[in-house]
Amino acid sequence: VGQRFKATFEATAKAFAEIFPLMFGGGQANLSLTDPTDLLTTGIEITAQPPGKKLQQLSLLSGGEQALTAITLLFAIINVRPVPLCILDEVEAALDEANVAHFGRFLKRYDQQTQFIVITHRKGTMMAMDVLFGVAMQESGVSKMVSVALEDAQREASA
Amino acid sequence: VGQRFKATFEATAKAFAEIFPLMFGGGQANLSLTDPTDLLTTGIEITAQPPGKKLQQLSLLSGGEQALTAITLLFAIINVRPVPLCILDEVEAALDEANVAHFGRFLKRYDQQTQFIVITHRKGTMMAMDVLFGVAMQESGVSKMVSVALEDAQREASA
Amino acid sequence: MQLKTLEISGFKSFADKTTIQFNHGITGIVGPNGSGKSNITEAIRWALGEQSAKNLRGGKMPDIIFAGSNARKPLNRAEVSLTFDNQDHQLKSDYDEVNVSRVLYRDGTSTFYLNQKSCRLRDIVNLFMDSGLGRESFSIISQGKIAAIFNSKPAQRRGIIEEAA
Amino acid sequence: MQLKTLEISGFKSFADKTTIQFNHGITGIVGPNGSGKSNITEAIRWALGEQSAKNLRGGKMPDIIFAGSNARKPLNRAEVSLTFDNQDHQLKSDYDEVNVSRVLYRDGTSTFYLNQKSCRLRDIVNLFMDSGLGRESFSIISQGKIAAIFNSKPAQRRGIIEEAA
Ligand SMILES: Nc1ncnc2c1ncn2[C@@H]1O[C@H](COP(=O)(O)OP(=O)(O)OP(=O)(O)O)[C@@H](O)[C@H]1O
Ligand SMILES: Nc1ncnc2c1ncn2[C@@H]1O[C@H](COP(=O)(O)OP(=O)(O)OP(=O)(O)O)[C@@H](O)[C@H]1O
Ligand SMILES: [Mg+2]
Ligand SMILES: [Mg+2]
Repeated sequence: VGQRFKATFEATAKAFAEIFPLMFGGGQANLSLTDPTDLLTTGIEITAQPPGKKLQQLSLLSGGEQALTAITLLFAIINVRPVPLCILDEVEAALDEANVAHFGRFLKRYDQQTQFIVITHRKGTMMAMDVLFGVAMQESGVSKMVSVALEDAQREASA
Repeated sequence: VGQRFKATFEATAKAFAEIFPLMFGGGQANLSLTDPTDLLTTGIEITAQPPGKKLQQLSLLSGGEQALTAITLLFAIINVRPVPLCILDEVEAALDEANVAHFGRFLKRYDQQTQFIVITHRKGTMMAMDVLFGVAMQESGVSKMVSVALEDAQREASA
Repeated sequence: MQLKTLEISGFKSFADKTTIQFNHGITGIVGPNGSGKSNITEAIRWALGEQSAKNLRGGKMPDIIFAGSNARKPLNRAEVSLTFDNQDHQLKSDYDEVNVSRVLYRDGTSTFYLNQKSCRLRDIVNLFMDSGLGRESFSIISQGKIAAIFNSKPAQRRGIIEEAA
Repeated sequence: MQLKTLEISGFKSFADKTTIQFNHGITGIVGPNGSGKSNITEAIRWALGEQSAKNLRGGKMPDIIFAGSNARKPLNRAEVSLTFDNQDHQLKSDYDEVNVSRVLYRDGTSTFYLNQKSCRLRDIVNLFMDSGLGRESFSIISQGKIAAIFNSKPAQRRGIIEEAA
């Protein structure tokens, strides 16, 4: 069990270190074990250094940098152990428009192996969707699905 | 002291109950004291009922509804005790486009008595600004102010 | 393993029976604040066996049953059904199609079904345990939780690797 | 009372001296993720007397001094100055214009100035105490903190009313 954890951890750490510079356009990041001698209880430390910046503690990263780093970890895990279904509820709220576009492109890379359901109010993310479902509350307090024309939403989003 | 707290509380509660339906297009909300007999240590309870919905505990409200309720409380306090300077750092991240527009209109109502500095990446909020400052990191790791043409940003935002 | 259909009836704001058919490709769900998008996420979480009302933003489990509105009375039961294409048998079941249903009544009674056969909650949880949809996994990231990976302690993060392992 | 000028030098990512002149009307600050927008918010908070490094996202106070980058060495001091128009004398000072400066050196030494005269931190805090910019007030809402009002306990929320009272 400890060995399997170690193997999974090392594969995830490798994927995380590879994906981070792709997501951030540079920089570097690492996962490390707080106690490599005790695989059953060790914690996991994250370090992240956006391009051009000094390596500092995670708390100093900006809101968008933290969200993007967490999203990078998500994709690293999916890389190592594909999940059949992945539901993301407004995970890109803190990202600027350029990073939203990065995020959308990354979804497309994994979309063969993972079924993504993405809840969003960001137009940039809508651009990366293949199907859109709309939820509305025409009668107050009662949710109802409504059809949303993807082409219209995407045309509006790219305006 | 207890009396002054009570007076401020009641004025804030009145403003909160008035502003909420304006912000949400209906519905109702209240502030109440957990222990009205002990003004020195009483806590403050919030109830909020968006239009058409049943009154339920705050935790069941959506992310955007919670943000909008908190913003409503902010404006209620500014109403009662104007603050000279108010800095808002991406407070509208969870709002949909329609609510972002509401938020922008509310800023304009209080802008005579309060100097607002609003950090945002939402185009709708940019529409409500009178002046825009841009921050950039042209040299990596070093922040620099850059001029942003407000008309361009607003024209792009209204597209 | 692919989610084909989601049926929600009486769960939170979905007072009326709602059916969503998923297709291939990336599915986006959009709508105004408070329309019910996160409720869809929670319906799926609940049907997969979530036992903590807090993880569904409630105080106690009956909070997830439609509580009524201006125009409607409260309901007495909530039901969510998930139908998966299991031709690749990623789910440990002989069925090519797996249907999971969970029902909760306001008096607290619960019933669970696997391909229309009554079962216990634990059977549903076990079915999904090795599929990558387990509780600690990254497969469902709730609204506002993306920051949690940062604020969590190193010891908490190990759960994510354990789940993937 | 109106903030006229903000000068930042060596505070976090503002390695070079930066001056922002505020005008009438609502000011928006925009820019890419990580460019330094929230650092501006924190510079103002710090200059007004913030003593908790955690409230500035740091571990200890020297974390707010520019730590260097690819191309630049770390700096040894951070300085932030705020200039207020005080013609309405909302700030308890005879001056029509009030300038507040705070300096921190990496060795931990701090200096504070009120209109170019050396003072103590407490003098700055007291000056702003009744202006509505005190610590518990709603005057500075940091990134990610808007939800805090919900997650805070009823007892914690009283601070907001106390500040306004
Ligand atoms: N048991 C219930 N009965 C009826 N309505 C409920 C119940 N539980 C929650 N709701 C309502 O569902 C709404 C929240 O829906 P949800 O969180 O899915 O919105 P959302 O579309 O995700 O919005 P946002 O974009 O703001 O995140 C709330 O207005 C809440 O009052
Ligand atoms: N002491 C320091 N020295 C140098 N850089 C620092 C220091 N402290 C923080 N930073 C850097 O400042 C950047 C964060 O800036 P800030 O939080 O202001 O970004 P932001 O513009 O608000 O971004 P977002 O839109 O993502 O919220 C981080 O990249 C961080 O590494
Ligand atoms: Mg939501
Ligand atoms: Mg920020």
